[in-house]
Amino acid sequence: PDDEDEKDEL
Amino acid sequence: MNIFRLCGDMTHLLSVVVLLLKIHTIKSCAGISLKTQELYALVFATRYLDIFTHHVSLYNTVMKIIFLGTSFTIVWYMRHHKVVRQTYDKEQDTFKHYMLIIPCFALALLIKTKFTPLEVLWTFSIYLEAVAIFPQLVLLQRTKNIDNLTGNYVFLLGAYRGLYLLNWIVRYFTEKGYRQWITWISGIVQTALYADFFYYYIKCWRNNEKLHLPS
Repeated sequence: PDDEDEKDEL
Repeated sequence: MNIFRLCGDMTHLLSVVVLLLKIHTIKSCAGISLKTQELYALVFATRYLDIFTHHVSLYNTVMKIIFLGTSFTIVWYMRHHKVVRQTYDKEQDTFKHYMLIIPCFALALLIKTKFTPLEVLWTFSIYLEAVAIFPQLVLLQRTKNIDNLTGNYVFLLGAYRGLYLLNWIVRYFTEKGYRQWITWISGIVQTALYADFFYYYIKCWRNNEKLHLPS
C-alpha cells in the first residue's frame, strides 16, 4: 500500500 | 504501531494534559502563546477533516477527537474565560499568524501528493504544524520567569516530535515500501526548532536552575 495515501498517523 | 509511535502520541497527550492542568486548575495561561494554540487548532481542523470518511482504527479516531476538542477548548479558555484570559501575555505574544499560514498554504499548493481540496489541506496542516511552535518559542524567550508547567509543556511537545522521528526510522526498516517524504521533512524541521530549547532546558535542569532562555 502507498503510505502517502494511508495517513495512519496523527 | 511501534513503541515510539505510541510513546510519541502519549507524550503529545501528556503535553495537552499539562497545559490544561495549568489553565483549568491554576487558572493561568501566563507564558503560553495564544498564537501557537490557535495555529494548533487550525492544524487539527484541517488535518482531521477525514475523521468520518477515513477510518484507520478506533485508537486513531478517539485521539483525533481528543486533539480537536482540547485544542479548541484551550483557545476558548485563553480568549474567553474571565479569569484565564487576564493572565494572557498579550503584549509579548506579537507573532503574526499570517506570516506562517500564508507561506505554508502556498507551499501546500506547490508541493503535495494530489491536487484535491482534502489533500492540499492535509499537506498544509503538516507544514503548519512544523512551524506552529514558533510564536511559543518567541514568547518563552521574552518571558523572564518561565514556570515549570510551561517549560514542561514545551519539553513534552518537543519530545513527542523526537519520538515520531524514531517511529519513522523503525517503520522505514520494518515496513516494505514505506515512505512519506512530506511528513518526514516537515517532521525533521519541526524537531530541529526545539534543539535550542532542549539545550537550555537540560542545562538548567542539570544545574538545578529555574528555566531561562538567553534573549
